Amino acid sequence: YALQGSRWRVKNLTYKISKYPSRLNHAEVDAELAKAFAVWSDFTDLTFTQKRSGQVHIEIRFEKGEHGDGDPFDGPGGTLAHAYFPVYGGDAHFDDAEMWSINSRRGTNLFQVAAHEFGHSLGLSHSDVRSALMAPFYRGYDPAFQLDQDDIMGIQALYGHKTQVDIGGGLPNPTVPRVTTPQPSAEDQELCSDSKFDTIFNSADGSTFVFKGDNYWKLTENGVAAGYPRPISRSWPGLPGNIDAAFTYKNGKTYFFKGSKYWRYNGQKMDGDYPKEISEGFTGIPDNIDSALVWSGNGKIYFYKGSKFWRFDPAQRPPVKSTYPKPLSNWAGIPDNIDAALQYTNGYTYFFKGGSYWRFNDRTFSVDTDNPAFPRSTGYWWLGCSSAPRGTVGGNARLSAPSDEHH
Amino acid sequence: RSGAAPAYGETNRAMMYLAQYGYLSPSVRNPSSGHIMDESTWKKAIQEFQSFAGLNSTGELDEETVKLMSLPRCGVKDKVGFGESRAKR
Repeated sequence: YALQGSRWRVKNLTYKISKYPSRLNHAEVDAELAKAFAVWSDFTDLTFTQKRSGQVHIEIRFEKGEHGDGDPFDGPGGTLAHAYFPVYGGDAHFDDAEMWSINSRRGTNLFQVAAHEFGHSLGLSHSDVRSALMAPFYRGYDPAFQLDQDDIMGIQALYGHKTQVDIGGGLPNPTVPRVTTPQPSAEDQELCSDSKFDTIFNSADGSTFVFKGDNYWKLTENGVAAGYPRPISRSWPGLPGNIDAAFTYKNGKTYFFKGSKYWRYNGQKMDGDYPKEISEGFTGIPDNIDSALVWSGNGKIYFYKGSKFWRFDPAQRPPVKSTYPKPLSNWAGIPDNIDAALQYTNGYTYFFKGGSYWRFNDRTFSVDTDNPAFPRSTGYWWLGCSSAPRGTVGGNARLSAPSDEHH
Repeated sequence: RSGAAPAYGETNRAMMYLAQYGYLSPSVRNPSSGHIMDESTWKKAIQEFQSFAGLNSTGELDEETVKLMSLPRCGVKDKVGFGESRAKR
């Protein structure tokens, strides 16, 4: 993604449609444009209110040819619309010579183009990720439209994650922290006495699970949920214990790895005929991996084994470049032979080994600096083990509320 | 001389396109001024567009590039703000 360099200082924005398209029902246009704004409010705390008159942040007009801004439209095809970045006013203009359509393969889809233009109105420039909404080319009607990870990272770089409870039909997204009703937590003796585990991952609905041996635990904001552990096989039928690694991809599917095999689940339901060979579904990735994650820095899938790592990009051919594997030491400060890794719902990436963990800083591409420093005790900060040391593992503990790492 | 003057049609359309979307100086679009430009500027502009659009960066106005330039798209420039210093991670 690319940021133009300006954004709105306020998050509650207003808009008005000063000039409607000549060939569509006004009420339908209102609904489609509201949906287009909702694409962005689903992942941030931005709100958009339509007004019928008066001063607004974003003015929307459907115009033909020269329309007063020195950037004339060119008739059907070619340029479909353009919008101004916040510093230039944020307005959006659509070429009324286009055959604008709603929920139809004919013509040009108004919702998709409007969602793109409103990305500009909010401060996003064009992206070079072909699958991103903010790519400059119109891709045709997509009935299953969803924002690409690239778009989400771009808009959240400008306006932060969504923190309010989403009353509407917001899309489930494992990178969006969900305000859930706090579940009762309990200290688990097994995990608190030995906080090393096989893998940790988020499910598509944003829940976080820890796998160890044949059992699993669900994590809450403050530790592990009461009523756990439970057998893995009871919730993920067909999945064995002692899993090596797991992650949930942006398609909402969760992938589990063990030895030379992998499984794909949709939620907790096996998503087809599994297990399959890793060499078949993840060509270029070795067997017996230590861990895997979808990296918050670029939405690609990373696999770790021993002192090496691989990057897997499903959109590329081949998905693993010949330059891999690369030394894990590239991830400055992360040790070899890690046990587990995940992109947590707060957008950060974490690595776990033994009873310790590290938070990764995507910008410096190294372990984050904080007080207490990393590595920290997994038991204290993730599993709610009040008896575990809070500070740097082996360091002194500074008394404070446990596990505010989750926030 | 004919080689120097921009070939009208495809090349001229491509030049207008690249200027419109931020790959060449906007002055190229000024119909009242002839515009001579050196080969490397022209080649670099095409390569940048090809790289941004996910095509092979040949620097040549090949068929695939011309085809992509004809697709319906957004009117906002591709290169603006920090997009210019887009650094691959």
